[in-house]
Amino acid sequence: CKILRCNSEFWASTSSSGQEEEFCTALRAYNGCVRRTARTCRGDLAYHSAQHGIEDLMSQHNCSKEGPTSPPRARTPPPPLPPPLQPDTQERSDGPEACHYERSPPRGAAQPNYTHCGFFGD
Amino acid sequence: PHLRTFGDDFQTCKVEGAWPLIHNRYLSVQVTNTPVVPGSLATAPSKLTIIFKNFQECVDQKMYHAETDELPSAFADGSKNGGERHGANALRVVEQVPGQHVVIQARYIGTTVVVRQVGRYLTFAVRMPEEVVNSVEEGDDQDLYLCLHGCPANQRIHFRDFRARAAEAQGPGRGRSGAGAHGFTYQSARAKCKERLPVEDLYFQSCVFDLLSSGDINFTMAAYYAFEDVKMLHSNSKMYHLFEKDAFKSRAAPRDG
Repeated sequence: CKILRCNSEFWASTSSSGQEEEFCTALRAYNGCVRRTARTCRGDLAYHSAQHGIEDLMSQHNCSKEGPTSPPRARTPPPPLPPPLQPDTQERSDGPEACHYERSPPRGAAQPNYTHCGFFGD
Repeated sequence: PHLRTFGDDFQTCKVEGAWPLIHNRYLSVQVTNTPVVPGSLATAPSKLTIIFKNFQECVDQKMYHAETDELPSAFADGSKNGGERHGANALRVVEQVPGQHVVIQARYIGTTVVVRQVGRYLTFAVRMPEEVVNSVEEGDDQDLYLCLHGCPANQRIHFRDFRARAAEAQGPGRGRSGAGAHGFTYQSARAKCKERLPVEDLYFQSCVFDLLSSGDINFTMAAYYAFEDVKMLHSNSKMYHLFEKDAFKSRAAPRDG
């Protein structure tokens, strides 16, 4: 369970900023980070506290759940829309880290285990 | 149809009509199987619906729907990616061969889906992280999802029984050629399948089964491409080929005693 990492990233991202809009962005990113730890953190007190804490903070600061969630330490503008899809365009940016499973922070360096399912024939 | 589950069980099933293959927090896949030959138990996939659910700042909910003779290169809404969000390109439809071969990359969940049309029927293959496979909605009974738990026992067809019947049908006094209702003998079906599938694994066996039960030579290619997809998607090269003893060891053994 890597909930403490989510917590520290959130506090790091909000410590230098006083703007409400940026706080909401960081809060949404925090929410995303916490949600990604859901499976491994089930039953963890810090995880459940964070869940409730986020709801409270969102309500207090009037933040909407939908909206930008730029990662706290790399706030880049959205990339332009890509040209039509081609098989050779695999390396284009996929947006935030959370949108690339293998790069998602909570999983660290460990490679996920992949499984396969196939359905064919008569 | 033939099913290779996430647990590497290989099964042959009847499952006529609509059945769920996968259902979790991130996506749902449903397949519809229709009879190959009227009056026969043999069915094959003719429709496939995949729903990629709305995910954080990455993708809007998207549906991909394919039917026989309609294998689109886009989602149902005409788009080819995950919508307008920041990470929309983490979900993409990539057409490999128009009308025959589509790959859907869902990078935000580390998942790759391959859909093909071979002959008159569809094939489906997916590579998915275990974590995503097991991300089950709370309170959702997962018993019926074929990729996870295989076909229900009463829907399974066993090669061994089928082979025994095929061999019996070709025994002495059963006709000059020994050919089944669809023109293939057991030996001629084996010879045909051997051309594409030299290893006598369960893909080869399924090919023989399909030729004998349907007479449709396209099923040779369905088995061939299913194996090609395994080579592309399976993470363990030692598990590409499955043999009868491997396929039935985990589930059939206790039931069969």
